[in-house]
Amino acid sequence: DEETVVQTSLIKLVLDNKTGLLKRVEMNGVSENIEQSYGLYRTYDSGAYVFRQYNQGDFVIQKDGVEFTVYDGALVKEVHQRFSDYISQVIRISEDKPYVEFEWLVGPIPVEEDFGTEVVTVFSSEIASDGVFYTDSNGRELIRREKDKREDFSPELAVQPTSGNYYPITSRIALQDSKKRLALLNDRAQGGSSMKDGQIELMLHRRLVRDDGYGVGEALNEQKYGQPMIARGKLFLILNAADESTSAEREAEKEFHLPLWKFFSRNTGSTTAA
Amino acid sequence: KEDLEYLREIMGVMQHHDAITGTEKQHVSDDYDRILYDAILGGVKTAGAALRKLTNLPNGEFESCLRLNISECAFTKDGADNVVVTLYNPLAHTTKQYVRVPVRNENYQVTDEKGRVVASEVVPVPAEVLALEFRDSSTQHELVFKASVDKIGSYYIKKVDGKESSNGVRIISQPKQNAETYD
Repeated sequence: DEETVVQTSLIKLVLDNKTGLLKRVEMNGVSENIEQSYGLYRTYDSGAYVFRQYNQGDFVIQKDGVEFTVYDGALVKEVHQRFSDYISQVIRISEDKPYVEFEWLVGPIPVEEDFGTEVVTVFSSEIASDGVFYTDSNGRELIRREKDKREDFSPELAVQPTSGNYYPITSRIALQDSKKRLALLNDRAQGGSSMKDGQIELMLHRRLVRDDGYGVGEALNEQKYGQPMIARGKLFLILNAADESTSAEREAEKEFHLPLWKFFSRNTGSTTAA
Repeated sequence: KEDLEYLREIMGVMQHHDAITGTEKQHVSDDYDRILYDAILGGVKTAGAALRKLTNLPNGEFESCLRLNISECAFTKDGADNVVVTLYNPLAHTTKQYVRVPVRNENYQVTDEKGRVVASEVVPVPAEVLALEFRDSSTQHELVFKASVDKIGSYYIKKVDGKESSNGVRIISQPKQNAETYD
């Protein structure tokens, strides 16, 4: 009664019934404790061009009481989770597909008079990444990043320790130790980092109240029909042994960025084609 | 060619660094939406003309549902009976991918081009998506099936009695105690 198990022939997910969160993933012969949740940064000087946290203690992560429902089909298994009034997601595994899909829905993000809110998703594992993670270079090769380090100089990160470690993630972010590798693929350009060993975070949506003064001249507070923007997107998670090739990530990336195009017609004739 | 040329022009505009990163002003963003939408509609017309020649549906409409991102499709909202889904695979090799079609909560049978029944199931759209303002509420479910497509493939969707179909999904866990029921 403490766990809910959802599995296909390739992947097993274990959810903690008490917290309502994902707690373990098994795939490609590897098992890892992976907890996934959402966090919020409260920001003051953030704008369209910069992410600047107001108070380093502000980061709040939802760790408990997440409502969920599991839909168990023969082809797809879905876990519908509701984190708050403006954050929900579907964790989806499909038969024969070697990745876990997270379809997130974030917004409309509430803001205060002087403070904006920036929503991130956080995947925490026990992988001993030792401060090292990898981000893509404009969707192509992966570049090694090390927390609080730069290749050619010593950075001063005391004022903004989080955003100073943020990198653009246009296709994937990954970390590994000698045994396991965890990769996250995204469907759009986002910011991301690894602030703790074994942990990956991706910024999904932002709603800000101040302009940062670097050019655009408007606060990043996108609206449509007078309503704050709601965003929906997908992430793919792939867990495998560290000594395996990253071909699974490349194959999943193809489906992500070149999905089947759908066209709909009425069938006026026979239901079968010649 | 006129439609394609317009699509090319708009895709050129979309290479601007503000369009790529989202650092444009709101009214510019609104204008990008407007012109990109127009260009996509022209592209759909061209794609339809091509598909009428390449498939065995010479009178097919080949409508593109631009609101599938909120699990909505005007073409299927009044019922997905006798609908053909034509799939174009942009990859250079055969691919097997799951296709999701917004439908009403009914029973469906999916067949491929050779008339073989393809396994499918109907899953609910998340309550939070259903609650989105401006979203039509008639389709609260999605029909899911696995398609195998070389370049172009068609799948036929037909409404059937419950007995003929087995595309229901079992709910194995309800929301936790004291939680608000949202399904």
